[in-house]
Amino acid sequence: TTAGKHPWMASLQMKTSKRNRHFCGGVLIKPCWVLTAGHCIEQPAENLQVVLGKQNLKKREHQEQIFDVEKIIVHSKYKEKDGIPHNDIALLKLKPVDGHCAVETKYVKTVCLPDFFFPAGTDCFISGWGATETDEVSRQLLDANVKLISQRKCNSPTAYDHVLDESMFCAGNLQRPRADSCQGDSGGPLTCIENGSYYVYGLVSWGDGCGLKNKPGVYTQVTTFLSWIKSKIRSESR
Amino acid sequence: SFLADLLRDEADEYEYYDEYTQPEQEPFLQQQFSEDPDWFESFFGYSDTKKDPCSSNPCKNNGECENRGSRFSCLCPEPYAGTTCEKVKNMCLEKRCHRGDCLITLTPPYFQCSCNHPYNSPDCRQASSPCRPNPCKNGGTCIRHRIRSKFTCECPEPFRGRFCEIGPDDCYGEASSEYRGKVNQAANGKTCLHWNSHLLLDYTINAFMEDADAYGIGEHNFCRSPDEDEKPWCYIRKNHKVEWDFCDISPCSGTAEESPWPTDSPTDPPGSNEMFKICGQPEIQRTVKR
Repeated sequence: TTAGKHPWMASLQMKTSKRNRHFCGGVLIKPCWVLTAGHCIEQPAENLQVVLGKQNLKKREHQEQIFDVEKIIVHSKYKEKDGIPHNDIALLKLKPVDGHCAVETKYVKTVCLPDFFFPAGTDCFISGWGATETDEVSRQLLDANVKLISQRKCNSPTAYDHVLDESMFCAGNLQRPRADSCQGDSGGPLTCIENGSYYVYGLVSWGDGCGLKNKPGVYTQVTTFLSWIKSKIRSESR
Repeated sequence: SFLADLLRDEADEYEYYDEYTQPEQEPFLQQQFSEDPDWFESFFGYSDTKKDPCSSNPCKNNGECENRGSRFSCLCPEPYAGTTCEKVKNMCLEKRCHRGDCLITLTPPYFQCSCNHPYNSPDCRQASSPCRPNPCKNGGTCIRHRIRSKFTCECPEPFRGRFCEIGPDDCYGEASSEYRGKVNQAANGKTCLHWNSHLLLDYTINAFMEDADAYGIGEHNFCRSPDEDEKPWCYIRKNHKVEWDFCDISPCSGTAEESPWPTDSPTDPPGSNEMFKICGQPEIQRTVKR
């Protein structure tokens, strides 16, 4: 993708003594708040940093904004059962730098939160620095189009056979191997357009392999957690 | 031009190979039973008042339902099989179409070779003269190659396609699923597999899927988009494997290539005191120079 096409895209990185390491995606929903997948949170807040406006992970870029994490809020009902994450969502509160969190630029913007549903078949977008056919991590931010898949079809015996609950949905293609998210994309956004604005409808969560027929990507259903997101941000902002 | 011809030819060159080695199944009506085992009825004491298992017409594709007490069995007409006659048998197991593809048909003998031009039926082994009679449509000129069976149609503007059969009106509109044109060539130059090819029996999209007619899919190899993809596509055979590719079709004039970007002009960036007032609005240009 090109710089500025997904200005809400965040890179979650682990602070290491040498080079900081990208491990998950995230999405900027408020200047001080980034949404990500619950399963991305394995480290204490002090070991994490969030980079906004990023394009090439291997370069220092003039448009990037780097923040430490002040607080991590993983959903209380987040659980992993048989290797599958349920209620896979978490909020990261950014630590302000010089009194402010993210500064809006051409490359850093917030995405909208949806309080409505997009129908199955809607064309949506995914982005991330996750694994590709050839590498474990892509240094460049990549994006792809995916179609929303109905819960009924994705829970059919030939696909995920009733593993999906209401905190998840599928997107991609059931019949043919098509573009998909993969390891390292977790927590990143699946956005869909309504009236010319982008809404974060899903967060990259899990899938059986990547890009396989009958095994599309599974995303956290953001609408399910709308009141949770709002209440957590409200209570933290008081 | 020669190189282009060569590439085009090579793009569609393949050898037939034997893929299926399954044992042959019952050649005619196939009986399939429902799932309850024999002991089930006596153990649970089924009575005569039990509902007729055939009353719900469980057999598809004109299969004949036979009442077996608590169970049913379907007598499936050729080429169907499966518990409810929902599957299509591979009738091409014994058939070899040397320079072509074996297709499953719904009338006897339930298979047929579709031969690459200029190879002929019944088994696509023998080639006739590639340019006589002229296979090129719409005033196209047939050019022979050094290899006896190879040819190229040189098409007058605006016609194109292997046989100059594609006119300028053959294009796809905003809903790609509504395309009913006759393009049968993938973007990489390969000729599309027929939707009733035996190679597609294990795929969910083929000529025998539910509502195939409604999607314009049948016993042909024209590009279609039953899953409303960004443009029509088809299955192709590449390196002895079945793959799919988008087709070499243009959008109809007035139908812009679908863009993920809003068509409105970008919102003015808000002032520093109004930061993040608007969500979900990227500023960058929607087209990027390549």
